[in-house]
Amino acid sequence: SRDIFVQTLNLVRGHFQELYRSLFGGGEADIIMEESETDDVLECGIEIVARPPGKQPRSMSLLSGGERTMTCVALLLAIFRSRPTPFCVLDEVDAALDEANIDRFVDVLREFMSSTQFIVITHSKRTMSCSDTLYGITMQESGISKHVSVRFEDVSADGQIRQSVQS
Amino acid sequence: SRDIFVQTLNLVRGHFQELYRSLFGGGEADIIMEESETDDVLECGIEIVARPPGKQPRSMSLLSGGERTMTCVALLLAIFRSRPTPFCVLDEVDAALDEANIDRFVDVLREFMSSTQFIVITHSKRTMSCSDTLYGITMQESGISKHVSVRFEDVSADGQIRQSVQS
Amino acid sequence: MLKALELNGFKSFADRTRLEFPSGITAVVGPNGSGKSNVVDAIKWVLGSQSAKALRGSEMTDVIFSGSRSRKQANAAEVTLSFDNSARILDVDDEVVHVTRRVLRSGEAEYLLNREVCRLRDIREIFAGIGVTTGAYSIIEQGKVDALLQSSPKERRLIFEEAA
Amino acid sequence: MLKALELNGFKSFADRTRLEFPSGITAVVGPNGSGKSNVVDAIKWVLGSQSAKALRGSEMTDVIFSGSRSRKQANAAEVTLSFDNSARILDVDDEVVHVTRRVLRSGEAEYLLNREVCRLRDIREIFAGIGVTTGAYSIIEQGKVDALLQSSPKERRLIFEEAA
Ligand SMILES: Nc1ncnc2c1ncn2[C@@H]1O[C@H](COP(=O)(O)OP(=O)(O)OP(=O)(O)O)[C@@H](O)[C@H]1O
Ligand SMILES: Nc1ncnc2c1ncn2[C@@H]1O[C@H](COP(=O)(O)OP(=O)(O)OP(=O)(O)O)[C@@H](O)[C@H]1O
Ligand SMILES: [Mg+2]
Ligand SMILES: [Mg+2]
Repeated sequence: SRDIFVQTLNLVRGHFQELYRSLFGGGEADIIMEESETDDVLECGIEIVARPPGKQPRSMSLLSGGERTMTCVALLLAIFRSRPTPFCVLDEVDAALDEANIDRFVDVLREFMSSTQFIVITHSKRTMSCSDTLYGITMQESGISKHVSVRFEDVSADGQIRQSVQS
Repeated sequence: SRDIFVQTLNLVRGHFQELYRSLFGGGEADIIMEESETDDVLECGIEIVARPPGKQPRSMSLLSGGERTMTCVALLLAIFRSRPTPFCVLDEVDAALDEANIDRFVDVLREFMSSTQFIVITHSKRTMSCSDTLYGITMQESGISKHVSVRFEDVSADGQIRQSVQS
Repeated sequence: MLKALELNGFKSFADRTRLEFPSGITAVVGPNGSGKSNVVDAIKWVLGSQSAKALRGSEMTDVIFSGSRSRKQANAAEVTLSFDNSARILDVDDEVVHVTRRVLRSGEAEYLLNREVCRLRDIREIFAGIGVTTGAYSIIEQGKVDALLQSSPKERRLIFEEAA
Repeated sequence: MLKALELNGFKSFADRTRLEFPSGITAVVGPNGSGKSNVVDAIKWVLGSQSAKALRGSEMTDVIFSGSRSRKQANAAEVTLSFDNSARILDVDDEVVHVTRRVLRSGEAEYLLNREVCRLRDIREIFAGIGVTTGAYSIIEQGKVDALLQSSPKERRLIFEEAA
């Protein structure tokens, strides 16, 4: 089981390095097994290191909000590639992303679409326009949620959903 | 100093109740001094309670992301009203807000503009369009930040800033 | 893959509400506080979450619709997740697998697998078999996308072990 | 109110950069990782922040520009904040108050108030006098807007005391 762990870790590492480059358009990242006091592979912690393109290697704590999100998405999808999961629910993961990064993020999600179904909660028009289906959740009657199916044109500038298409 | 504390707290409470209603368009909120074991006003903790419009009172943990942001903004501005501060820096506080809430948020910031200067970091076009001045920060030369002054038309769909207006 | 989710009396979904999930990327949209994250909570809950805190509550019965101006509180919350199992990904010999979880105000709970009463652990085990556990990485909650960077090296390792 | 901020060798601002702050609402915009939050860190730092962690670093010298492909690292970081004091809000008898903070690779630090050497605590005290402290509520960091809701009742009380 020690071998399985190291094997999976190396698999995830490879995918992480590749996905990081796709999401960032360059740069490099790695997953590192910390030295453990017992020298036991099953005891050591796991470190993430990453260097965005054009930047010097420096402490992970100095990363920006958007860089943190993209790094974590790369890691998450790397785990999916090593162990496909049939569905994935992402609740407002694009909150910190600028629109250029949202585009790269959705492009990468598309690479996984054949094996994974994505449900993405978002306020971003960009993300909405790149999705296949839009589902609206509204609270017309106070305190009571209902769902409506939505077309992109129905989502108005202020995020309200026009009720003409209630299903 | 015990009296000063209670006095300030009551001042903040009043403003909080009022600002909460402006930001939420209704509902109610309060600041409550917890019972303390020593019965000493200077020892007790402070609880926040809030009920968005049209909803029943329930645990604060059940609030949505946007509701949490708006509640905290109301509290923050209530503190400003009791003790004006000449400037306030807000780093992506609109990340969880839909556009209707961004509008209410910026309208309320405007009420404070005479006494407080606001510097707001944002990715939202909505927030940008409601601001008086736009400042761009870019990293054209890898790893090196520069600033550019920006007009709203210069911010393209993908958040990139056209370099034609470098100052 | 997920076929559909039906909520009844779950949090702000007072009335029976059915959500069909197509393949591809589905964006769930709506105003702040409309109930989108409550849908995520419903998925976590029906898959067997045992933590009220993970569902933003303090007790498991906090997920029962607790009333509105026009509606009194519900007596129970029920969620059914329908899973397309034509590829037999789940260790159940059925084309479609329905998982139902119900809780009453009294705290009494019921679990159904394709309409047959089962235990919570049966549901948890079926989905653990395909790497979907409530602790893991197929559901990223609001505000938690950078959890992997926030956690300590040891915590991160536990997440990796679940994936291995 | 703030008049201007000048950064030189501070984090990603390798070259001397001057930002003028008008009154009203100023939106600071730009791509992910371009340096916007670094501007916020500069303001916190020049106002006297004593925590490297609050500036996302592990040591105080982490704020010195550490090099890029085209540029070698800087030897020092310097930030000057210019404050319009025509209303004498600050307890300093000057129309404009300039606060400068500098740190060298060696860790050596220097603080200036209107070009005169002073101590860090002098800077901290001047701004504490108008309710601006590095712990308080006039600077809301990225991801921290709901800190007041996240904190414990006792922690919240400390924030209120600072405001009182
Ligand atoms: N048991 C319950 N009964 C009725 N309503 C509930 C219950 N539990 C939570 N709610 C309501 O659900 C709302 C939160 O919904 P949710 O978190 O899904 O919003 P959201 O659509 O994700 O919004 P945001 O975009 O701000 O994240 C709260 O206003 C809360 O009052
Ligand atoms: N000492 C330093 N020298 C050079 N660059 C640094 C230094 N410290 C931090 N940086 C760089 O600054 C960048 C982060 O900048 P910042 O957090 O200001 O981005 P941001 O504009 O706020 O982005 P976001 O929109 O994603 O929040 C990181 O990529 C980091 O490498
Ligand atoms: Mg939500
Ligand atoms: Mg930032």
